[in-house]
Amino acid sequence: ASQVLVMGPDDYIVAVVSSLNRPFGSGIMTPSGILLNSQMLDFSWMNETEDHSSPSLMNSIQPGKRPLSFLLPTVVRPSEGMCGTYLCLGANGGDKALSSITQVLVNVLTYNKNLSESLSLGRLHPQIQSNILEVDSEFPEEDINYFTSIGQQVNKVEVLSLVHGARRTNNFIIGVKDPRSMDAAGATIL
Amino acid sequence: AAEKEASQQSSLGAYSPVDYMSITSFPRLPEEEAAVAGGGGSESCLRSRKEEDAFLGEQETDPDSFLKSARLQRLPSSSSEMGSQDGSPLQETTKDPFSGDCSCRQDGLTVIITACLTFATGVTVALIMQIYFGDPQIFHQGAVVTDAARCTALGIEVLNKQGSSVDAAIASALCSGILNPHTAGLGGGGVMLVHDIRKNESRVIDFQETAPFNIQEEGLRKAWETKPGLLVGVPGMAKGLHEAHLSYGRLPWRQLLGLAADVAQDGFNVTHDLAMAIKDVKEQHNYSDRFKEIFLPDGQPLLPGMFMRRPDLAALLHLLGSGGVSAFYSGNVTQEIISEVLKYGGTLSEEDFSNYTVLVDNPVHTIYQGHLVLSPSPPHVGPALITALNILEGFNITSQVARDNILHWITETLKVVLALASSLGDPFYNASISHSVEDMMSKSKANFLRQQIDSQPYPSELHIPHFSMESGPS
Repeated sequence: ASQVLVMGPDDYIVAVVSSLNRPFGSGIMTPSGILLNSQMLDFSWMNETEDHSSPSLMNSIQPGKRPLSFLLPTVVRPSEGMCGTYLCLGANGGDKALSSITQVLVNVLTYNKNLSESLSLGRLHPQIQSNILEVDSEFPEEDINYFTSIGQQVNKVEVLSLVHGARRTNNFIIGVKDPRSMDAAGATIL
Repeated sequence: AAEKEASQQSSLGAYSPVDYMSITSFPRLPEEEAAVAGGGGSESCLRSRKEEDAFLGEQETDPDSFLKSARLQRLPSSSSEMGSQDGSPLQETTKDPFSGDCSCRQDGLTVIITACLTFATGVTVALIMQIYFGDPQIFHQGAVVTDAARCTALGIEVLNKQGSSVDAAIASALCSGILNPHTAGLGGGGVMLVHDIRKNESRVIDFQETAPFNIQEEGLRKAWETKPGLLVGVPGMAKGLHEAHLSYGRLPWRQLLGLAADVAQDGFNVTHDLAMAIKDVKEQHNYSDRFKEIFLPDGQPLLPGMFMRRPDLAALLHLLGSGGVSAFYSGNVTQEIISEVLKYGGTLSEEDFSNYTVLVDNPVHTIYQGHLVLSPSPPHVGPALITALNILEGFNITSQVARDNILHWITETLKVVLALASSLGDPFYNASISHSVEDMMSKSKANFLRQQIDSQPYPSELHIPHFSMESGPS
């Protein structure tokens, strides 16, 4: 998925997450250069899975229907008044986006860490179908040791999900990219 | 006599530090005036005055003592004495001496004060309205984050041109489709969450792809690997961004698309992410010739930092800028897409394009740690995120708590909400989803799930039945 996060001088917060489903979507490209999506893969199909889980009837294919989506643009603001912390988050990585955004929110709102640190800290993602716990390269070794010591299978991967964010505290605004991304960039108007 | 009077006045004025008239022009009492006009006549009144003035003129030459004695002469020490002084020119009165001519002066002052207050109130109200409803007078900060530095710069450029935040997001999203065509583009879809800080209003603009009307599950299941056209949903990107622009745009649509088209026309450096994605698909043979021509020129994948142009996308964006989204959903572009999809075994039709609609909805929300968290409603998994936060808020997550406990809580919470997320879908096709979402996001449900997590050792079996979330080899 692709993310765009904007906190503008007009006091609007905008988060856009868009996708073609798989990389390059269906791989079909029109003569005018449009790459077409493969979004039908996000529907749940009968007899498709080999594990113990079953396809969801709620997410079955029907004409005109939208498939289940893990695109999660997220906005946070003070629950009362206008003073305080505003956040704008986006993530890629399918269902890993849900795990990643949850952990970033815990880092910022519970531990009161700054956004930059919150995005850079290691993250985990439990695979509910295989019961394997995936962790990224920034995840602390001592925490991995804890999981392995209790019998949890852990799979370490380079990147689970890229989470970008923007934060506004009163009139101070900052845009921060996930340090795991080489290409992303956050910029601020001073 | 008049000359004598004038002489007395001028001699007093010569040595007195105070204005003579200020002493002699004590307000006349109404009774005194009545006496002048009535019984005594003007002559006796004038004589009385002259006697007074003559008395004043005989006083000491020291101005202070002169003033003191003058006032003592004119003002009785008390009202009781006043009536007993028959020879005094002052008489007791029962009327307000200032109620006559002076009342006119008071009315004037009232008018002035009222006018000033009205003006000040009007100005204050206008200023307050300007603060809340007018354009910001101070151009304070803004921030843009995207997956590519060039697109971030474009977003900043739009903000600097006085474009709205949504304008910047539209331009940057289109730019992302040019620089990172493996992740997004006009052939795809997405979702936008817009929040107005001042009004505390939020909107979700859902432009996700929809299933074609002629799609059949069985056909898809059997042939999706050999017929990639079956995987294509109706693209929503162009219509979604246009809908957002209609509601929140400030710069002209044509200008926004022109800015994105310039990126495609002028060229850019291949990102690491795109190069890696091309490398990953290099060996696959089911990609179209057009695809290989652009991303695998001479059979070799593009490398990071290589310069490339996309004049085809620039022309398309200019077309959408001038012709609007109808150029995409009911024109030659539509025919082109349908033709390609049919060529690869798909089922898209003109009807799919003409019936495509963007959905505008309210986000789901919760309060976590004193903050309002907003996320898209189904078919997006926003309710699962809300549930996760509701569960986690009840745990005592602090830096003082053992790290093992926190890891256990977070991991189990994520397992639960991922399972719950798998039960979601498009609520327009199943009304029960809306009810289950309400239950899922309730605090009582979160309390129940938290107790389950806390009462079992880690790693535990899942508490919630889950559905498959993966299709095909992915």
